[in-house]
Amino acid sequence: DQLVSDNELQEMSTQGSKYIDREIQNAVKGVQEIKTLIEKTNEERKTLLSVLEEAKKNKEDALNETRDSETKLKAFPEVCNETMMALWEECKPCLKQTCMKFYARVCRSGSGLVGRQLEEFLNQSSPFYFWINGDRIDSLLENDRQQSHVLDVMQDSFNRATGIMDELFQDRFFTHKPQDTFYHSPFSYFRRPPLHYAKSRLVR
Amino acid sequence: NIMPLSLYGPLNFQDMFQPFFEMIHQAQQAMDVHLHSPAYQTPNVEFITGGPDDRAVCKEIRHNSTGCLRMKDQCAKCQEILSVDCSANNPSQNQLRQELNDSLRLAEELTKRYNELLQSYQWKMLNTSSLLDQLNEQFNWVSQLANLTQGPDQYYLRVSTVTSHTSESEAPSRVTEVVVKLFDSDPITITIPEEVSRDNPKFMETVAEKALQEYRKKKRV
Repeated sequence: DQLVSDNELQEMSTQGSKYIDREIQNAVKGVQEIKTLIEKTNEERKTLLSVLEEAKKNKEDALNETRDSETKLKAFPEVCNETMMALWEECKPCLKQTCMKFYARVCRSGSGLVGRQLEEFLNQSSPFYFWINGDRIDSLLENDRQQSHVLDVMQDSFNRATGIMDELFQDRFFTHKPQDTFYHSPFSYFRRPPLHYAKSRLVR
Repeated sequence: NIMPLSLYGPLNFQDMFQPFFEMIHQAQQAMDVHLHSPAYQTPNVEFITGGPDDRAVCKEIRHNSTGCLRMKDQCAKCQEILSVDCSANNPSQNQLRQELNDSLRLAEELTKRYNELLQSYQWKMLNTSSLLDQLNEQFNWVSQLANLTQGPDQYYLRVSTVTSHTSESEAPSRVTEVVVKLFDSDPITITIPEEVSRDNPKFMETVAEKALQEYRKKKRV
């Protein structure tokens, strides 16, 4: 049974609209709070980035020093060759056996191929490489390469995201100052005029 | 006047909210696209100081066998190579080797420290990404509602019909069925039990709350 008149429907619509309005206002308030949090996180990120850059510089200085010492040491005529070579000949089979055991137990696949590759590798290697800790230096350099790559990837995706967030937060809705023509962008150092969204940005 | 947000100037609801949904989505995508890729994982530096990262060692062995050299500690003769003292033959070479070992230890320590910072930085990124998720959750429905709006309407919620009938459940009771539209959405039917009468000031609040919940549920699906 239809219960209400048109006037009552209208009154009900008004009451319901007021509720929706309040919910929209609450959502907007929540968004403003999240925006503040994003800005705070970004400030912390900037501070951390400075520390990270300093640490990177220190690490690279130490790496360069290591590389320099390695180069100088390699330039020396090899000494103690006989002693080293004798030890190396005894070291190789043990190293091969230990490595193959480890590989079969932990890494599982393709032990045969690795065995041949390893033998060739050990025959080409020099005990001098061990003596100067060449393996540790190689690990450090590989790590340095990976760390640079990870930072590049992070920075790249963050820059893209902040570009969009800058646009978003520059909107007059977020700045709360309808008459402003310029406002501060939380993520970049520049002050830009407001953006007018192109048609293509609209969902519909 | 039930239209809010007049303080934002002449923009209407549609102009104001419509672009946000897509922009938040774009920002999320930009953050997430690499977030879970292997390239985003900080390298495990434990193994450079002889730690037990088996996966990294396996990878190195497969790649060029250098991973095997990490096992030198388990072979006495290999260890002895490191202890060979050549100072009698060439003292300056020995001193240089000492310098190399010192700078190597320092570089390893600083690499570890850098990696810890890199991980903190990565956490900061993940925090930002989760804040964007929250922003989306908080705002998505408003933006989607705005997207449904064809033109200016005085009402955010419009009641089309209110009917009363007996429910078809196991214990039949009288219920009020209210059909509403949020902006230009499809009609949403809300069922209110008889106990909440239309005279109750909470009646329309309950209807609107349920309508909004229903709308958000549908949008999430």
